[in-house]
Amino acid sequence: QDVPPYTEDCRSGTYPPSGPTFKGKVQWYTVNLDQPPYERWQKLISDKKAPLNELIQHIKNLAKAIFPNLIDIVDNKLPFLIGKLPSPFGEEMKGVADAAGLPLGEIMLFNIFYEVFSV
Amino acid sequence: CTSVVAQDTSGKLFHARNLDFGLFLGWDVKNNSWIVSELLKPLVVNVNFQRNNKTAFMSTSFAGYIGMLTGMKPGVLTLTMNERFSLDGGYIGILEWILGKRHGVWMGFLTRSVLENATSYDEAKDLLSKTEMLAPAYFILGGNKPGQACVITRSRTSSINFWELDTQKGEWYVLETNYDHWKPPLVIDNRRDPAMKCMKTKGQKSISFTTIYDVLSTKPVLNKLTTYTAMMSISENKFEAYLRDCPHPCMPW
Repeated sequence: QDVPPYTEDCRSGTYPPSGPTFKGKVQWYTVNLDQPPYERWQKLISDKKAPLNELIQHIKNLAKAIFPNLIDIVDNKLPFLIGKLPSPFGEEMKGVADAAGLPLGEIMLFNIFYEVFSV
Repeated sequence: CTSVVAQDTSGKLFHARNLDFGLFLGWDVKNNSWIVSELLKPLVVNVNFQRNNKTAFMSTSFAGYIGMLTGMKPGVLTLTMNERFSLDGGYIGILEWILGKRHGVWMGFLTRSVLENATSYDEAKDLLSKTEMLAPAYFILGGNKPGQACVITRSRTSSINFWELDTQKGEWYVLETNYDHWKPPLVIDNRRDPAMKCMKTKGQKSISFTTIYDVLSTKPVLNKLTTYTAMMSISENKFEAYLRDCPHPCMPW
């Protein structure tokens, strides 16, 4: 179709992936569950620190435009609830936040993104 | 999102998904793309979760998100989750959780617990059907034996519908987008019919990673929100994920 929804005949020959709809392979990481929860994500997050910061910054800008006080609440109030999360998730989030150099509340917000946007 | 579990004529199961996310979270006019979808792509990672130096489960995830949206427990099960929109949505669950009513489980934590701890398809099905959650969802689950595949439609508190593979009746695959499967999809967001048409065209005999990737590469199943395509097979012990792009002309959702 030349107009939305641009439905096309069922594609063939797309695998192995290549061409304009293929943007790259996904990199593998290992997370060792025998390590303390705080330490598990350090390597992965240190590699992905820059794009994670960029995404969180965009979400903050978006949130500020709609609810100016939301990020203050996220940064200052949400971290008090970290202890209410079942083990090992709270400790893992602390590890992620520290490795990324981001406030804990903002990592908690990222982890409830699905719940917030299921409306 | 679009998730599918298909069984070939020899009884092998193939589970695959397109992860679509970022609708209405900013549009990049210059590049004709959703800003959040593009920002998520560099964060997509495959994670091999190990215990005692052995793989406990694998997942395709976003760096920084510790829950699971796509995963495989080798030899046991495959699992994907699709977003289910509802007015009784997760924001109510989150507010209740913040205010101290903490009966519900965060969706990503439930899927991760299932991948980490469930020892069978039936146990996973039971956990995904009965655990109280903060948000509604669709769980697409595959097992390690022929016939073990289902879509569980969840409200925050209970299972609303359970749709299982039935090859005796000619239902050799289950396919879920973001609408209850017994109702028509939104007219302006019908990815289900093109995907099902493609599955039918490919046919049960030829189903494989190759043909499923073709299905998930066909517009509008592939769209501007698609960040990655993941494919899993218990019987072949294969897990693959690829970053996606949908150059214009392409549906925004």
